[in-house]
Amino acid sequence: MERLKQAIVERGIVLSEHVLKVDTFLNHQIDTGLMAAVGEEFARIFQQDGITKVLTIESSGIAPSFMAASKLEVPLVFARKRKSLTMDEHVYASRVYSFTKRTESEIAVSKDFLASGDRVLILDDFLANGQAAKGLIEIVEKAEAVVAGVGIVIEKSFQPGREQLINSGYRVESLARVASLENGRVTFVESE
Amino acid sequence: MERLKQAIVERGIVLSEHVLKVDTFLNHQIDTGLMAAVGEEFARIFQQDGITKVLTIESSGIAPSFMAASKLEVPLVFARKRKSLTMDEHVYASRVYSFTKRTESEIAVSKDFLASGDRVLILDDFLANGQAAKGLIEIVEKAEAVVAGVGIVIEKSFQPGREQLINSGYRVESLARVASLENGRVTFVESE
Ligand SMILES: Nc1nc2c(ncn2[C@@H]2O[C@H](COP(=O)(O)OP(=O)(O)O)[C@@H](OP(=O)(O)OP(=O)(O)O)[C@H]2O)c(=O)[nH]1
Ligand SMILES: Nc1nc2c(ncn2[C@@H]2O[C@H](COP(=O)(O)OP(=O)(O)O)[C@@H](OP(=O)(O)OP(=O)(O)O)[C@H]2O)c(=O)[nH]1
Repeated sequence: MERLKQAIVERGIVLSEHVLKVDTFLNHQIDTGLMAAVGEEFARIFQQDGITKVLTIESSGIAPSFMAASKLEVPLVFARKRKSLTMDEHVYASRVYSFTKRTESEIAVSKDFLASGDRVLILDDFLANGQAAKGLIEIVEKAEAVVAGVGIVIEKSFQPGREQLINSGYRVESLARVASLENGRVTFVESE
Repeated sequence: MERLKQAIVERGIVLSEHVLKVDTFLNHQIDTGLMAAVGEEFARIFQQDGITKVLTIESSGIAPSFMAASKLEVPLVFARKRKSLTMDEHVYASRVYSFTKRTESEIAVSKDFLASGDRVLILDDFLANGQAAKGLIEIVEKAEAVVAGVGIVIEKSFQPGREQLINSGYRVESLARVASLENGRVTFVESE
């Protein structure tokens, strides 16, 4: 997605060979015009897939998913990383490992919001090692729902997440695919 | 806002005299159509106020704030409750007390995203004791920016938050004002 790649180049900061900072428009400040375009693009890509629900994870997944769910005319559900005031025990949960923190944590979705037979579009802001995506997939499958696909705003293609998801048979659609963050610059995967 | 009050009555669950559960459309599953209408209403209320930025707090504040910021054509910033991967020390922070947990925690916004002179619309999903709202106000004022107003989706009018904010001189606009949750039912404040 050209407009997104342009934002990454002009407004992103390469913090290291492994980390791209996009707090200016995605992870802390949100450019709602850009996120609306991102959401519309996801909806366009998946419009023929009979999506019944969009599933993401708090917090950075919410804004990019909002317009996607809106355009697909389905509810948006966000997995919780921590128990909220009104969440009960009636949940589907999965364990997610953090390579950075080297700890495991639990994410959960209330059983009320995933029905067997739902066709779920999983969306998230970043795809790196894929742990969050795999955790969401596990939750969808515990609910006996179908993962229609995984949509990602920014994929770090030099990390194993995408390949592992593809090898497990899932459809992955990333709006920007970063091949490298070396030498302080963003290089995108060549589009075919 | 009639459509919101109707959703609260039809889809909300009164968990106790003090807690209203609206996970079905606001706090876990998000009804994007309803949240878009909520955001448009905030934008309509504050359209003459020279708003330069919308400030909310992760996670439930993001969806109701998205369309408000979009219609006002300003960026949306969400305060963090925990340090993110790309957040540095260059932040405005404030302490927020939780009556339920009886603990204090810190919320923060990067200094990059609040400029002195910004006219900030603070938005959040619930107003109860007002601790989160006060924490956001403190952050705006540390940045030497102006709090143009506080917009709330659901106010629990039987709790002291609103009155304390009004007494401190802030403008509070709540789209639904809950007078009582007694006897398992929602009663709204009488509109004048
Ligand atoms: N900006 C940025 N973020 C990255 C990058 N790579 C991974 N992340 C994000 O870092 C966060 C922490 O990941 P960890 O669970 O510690 O995962 P990891 O060490 O196994 O990669 C996740 O944020 P999250 O769950 O989305 O958190 P939140 O923003 O929703 O709070 C993930 O999306 C990157 O290059 N740039
Ligand atoms: N559903 C619901 N929530 C209520 C109600 N009253 C307060 N809350 C929410 O409860 C959460 C916890 O509040 P605490 O910080 O423990 O505050 P308190 O005990 O002083 O009220 C806050 O969620 P938050 O910060 O918005 O969390 P998140 O949803 O963004 O994760 C607040 O908005 C209510 O009647 N119903």
